[in-house]
Amino acid sequence: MFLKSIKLAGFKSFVDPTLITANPRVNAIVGPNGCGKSNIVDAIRWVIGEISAKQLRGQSMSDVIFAGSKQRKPVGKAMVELIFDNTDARIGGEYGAYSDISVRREVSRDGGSTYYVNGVQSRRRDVLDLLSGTGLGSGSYSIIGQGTVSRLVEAKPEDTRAHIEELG
Amino acid sequence: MFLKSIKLAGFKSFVDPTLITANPRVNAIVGPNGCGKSNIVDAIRWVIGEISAKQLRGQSMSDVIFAGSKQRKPVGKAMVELIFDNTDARIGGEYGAYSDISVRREVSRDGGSTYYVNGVQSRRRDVLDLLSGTGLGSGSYSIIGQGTVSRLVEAKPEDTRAHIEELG
Amino acid sequence: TRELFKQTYMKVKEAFQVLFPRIFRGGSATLETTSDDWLTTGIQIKAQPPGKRNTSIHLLSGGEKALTAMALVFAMFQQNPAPFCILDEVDAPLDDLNVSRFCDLVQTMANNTQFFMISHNKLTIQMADQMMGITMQEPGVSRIVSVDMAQAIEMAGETA
Amino acid sequence: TRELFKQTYMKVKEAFQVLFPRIFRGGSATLETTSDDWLTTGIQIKAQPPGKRNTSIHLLSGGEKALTAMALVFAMFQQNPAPFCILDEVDAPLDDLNVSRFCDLVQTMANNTQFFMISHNKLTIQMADQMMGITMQEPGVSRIVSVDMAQAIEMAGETA
Ligand SMILES: Nc1ncnc2c1ncn2[C@@H]1O[C@H](COP(=O)(O)OP(=O)(O)OP(=O)(O)O)[C@@H](O)[C@H]1O
Ligand SMILES: Nc1ncnc2c1ncn2[C@@H]1O[C@H](COP(=O)(O)OP(=O)(O)OP(=O)(O)O)[C@@H](O)[C@H]1O
Ligand SMILES: [Mg+2]
Ligand SMILES: [Mg+2]
Repeated sequence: MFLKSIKLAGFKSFVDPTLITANPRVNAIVGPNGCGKSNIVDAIRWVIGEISAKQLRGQSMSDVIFAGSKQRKPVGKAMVELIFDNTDARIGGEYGAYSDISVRREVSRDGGSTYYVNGVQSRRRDVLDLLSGTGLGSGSYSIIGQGTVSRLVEAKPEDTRAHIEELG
Repeated sequence: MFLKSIKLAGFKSFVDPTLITANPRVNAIVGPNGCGKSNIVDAIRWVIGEISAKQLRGQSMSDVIFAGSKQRKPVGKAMVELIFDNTDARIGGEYGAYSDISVRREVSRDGGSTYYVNGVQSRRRDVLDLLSGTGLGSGSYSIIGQGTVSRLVEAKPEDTRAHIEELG
Repeated sequence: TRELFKQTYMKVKEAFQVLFPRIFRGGSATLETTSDDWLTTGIQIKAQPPGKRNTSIHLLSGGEKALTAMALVFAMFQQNPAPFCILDEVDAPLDDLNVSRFCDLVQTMANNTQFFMISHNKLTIQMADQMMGITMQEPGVSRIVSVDMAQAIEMAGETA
Repeated sequence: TRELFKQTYMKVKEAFQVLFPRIFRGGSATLETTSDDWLTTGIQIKAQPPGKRNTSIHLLSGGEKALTAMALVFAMFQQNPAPFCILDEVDAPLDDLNVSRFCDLVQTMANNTQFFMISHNKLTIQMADQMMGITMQEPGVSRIVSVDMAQAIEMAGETA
């Protein structure tokens, strides 16, 4: 199973609809400071259910919506969609038969978030359940954010314990 | 006024007596991971009066003494000496006439630290007073440690205030 | 639960003990409990780069800490492997030789896991199967361009 | 004291407002008080890279934060300038263009202040007047060698 593509629109600096197609193996994301690389990481965290604004470097969840630039006005909503290749049926259950599984999240400034699995509106809970079998989600070590690695090794023993507890 | 030379012996990984002669302008310190570059920064902090082991990445002040390697035994004491060129008499007062000013600190495992200014045993207080007129010392922004820069900008407003207060 | 935590801990510890000397080309590392009570014990990380004798993990260098942390991250990752792993500039404090050793490890793990590496480092970029270049021609607006190796290396250097 | 703090704050603020657009080649930044009481007010950092509209400093990128922080560090340094300034790998999150802009700033300040830069970055190393190479031929034991440019660049890449 792997991530085939990422779609973003109105998400942080990715105001225009953008499609990122990924390689099943090693992908390098490059570009100058401030161009939007870590924003892609935030987008992936967000669409798989992140609800802590701080984890997304914001102060409120609506901070992920494009806030405008000198030349452009802010927009009213943000959307991110991940399409997973599931031909190995690593996601089983009711979605096991699908070779492509899409997870989408939308948010507007005046409303909350809405989740969609294969286009069907779902609860955040459903998305978490869908992905938890695959090792994604809180407590997993699949997303290492910028500047966070050294604190793992400087952590107090009780925090290191907590990290390992969250794995099991 | 500038730092002419740094002598180290028994200080962290600089177990053998080492002399570093510096350029009055821009010096680059290079070398692979773990070779001792930041240990030199620790040495400078230490000799000008650092008393927080945490600021030196240790848990006790004796952590700065060479603790041995696979091939070498630990040693019993550490010494660092800075020699300043004071031909511009930036340090005035009783030392104003000296064109070279040396500040040295020694520590042994079983004892405390001893400070020496131009070879004369002094108190830490004297060293702080000597250097405070030059902008060195706690609250100054002359030593920026590895990995510390981003937290300046992420600091809470009360902490940013504290930084500015310490300057004045 | 006490037993589940103990099981997970033992597996992470074992994986960490194997991964560390592999990345460092020697030395050793382990995890230790701080008390006998499995319900409340803390976990201490111990690490010794090759040829060194360490008193505390805090005394390690910036690059040594980063590499030790990645060995631990991968040891934990292996207990609950996700389909992909995203690493945002974890190579920033590493010198070139350590970057290439780290890239070797990623290459091995990439046989089973998809990787997304964000990096300004030429060596890291060069080991990728595909490069996505992010640009901000219009200030504040991100775009993606697929780039070849030469373009990617150049892009790692410009400013938005 | 209230008046002394206010004076220092105004000078740091002014220096910061000048340094930021200089390093970023545009944009603006400032400091703001969070209350009217000079005895207790917090200080908020505001920064806008060129062409962007920022809601909060936390949303800035890793490199943008590092550069903003250095503008603030130098603004504070100028209020109480020491004979030397030591910067330990502050260029780690910067892309090459930002490294060279940062180096330009250091070069200007080096007319009045001695600098010690620890870096793995070739551009930073190349701007130095003197290079000290630190080696660990014998594991755990540091030695210094004076090196020329070519050797320094090579050393920035090996592993102890
Ligand atoms: N809601 C938003 N609307 C518009 N722009 C935003 C929003 N949130 C963040 N940004 C902008 O995105 C930029 C940060 O992007 P990002 O962190 O992805 O950069 P990066 O490519 O990772 O850079 P670096 O290499 O420095 O880490 C900032 O300049 C920030 O102002
Ligand atoms: N008291 C001590 N005795 C012996 N070795 C020590 C002592 N304290 C620290 N060290 C060793 O010094 C090394 C760290 O050196 P330092 O932090 O200066 O590296 P560095 O050159 O800055 O590397 P990096 O580029 O990764 O930041 C560690 O390997 C550590 O074990
Ligand atoms: Mg980033
Ligand atoms: Mg270091």
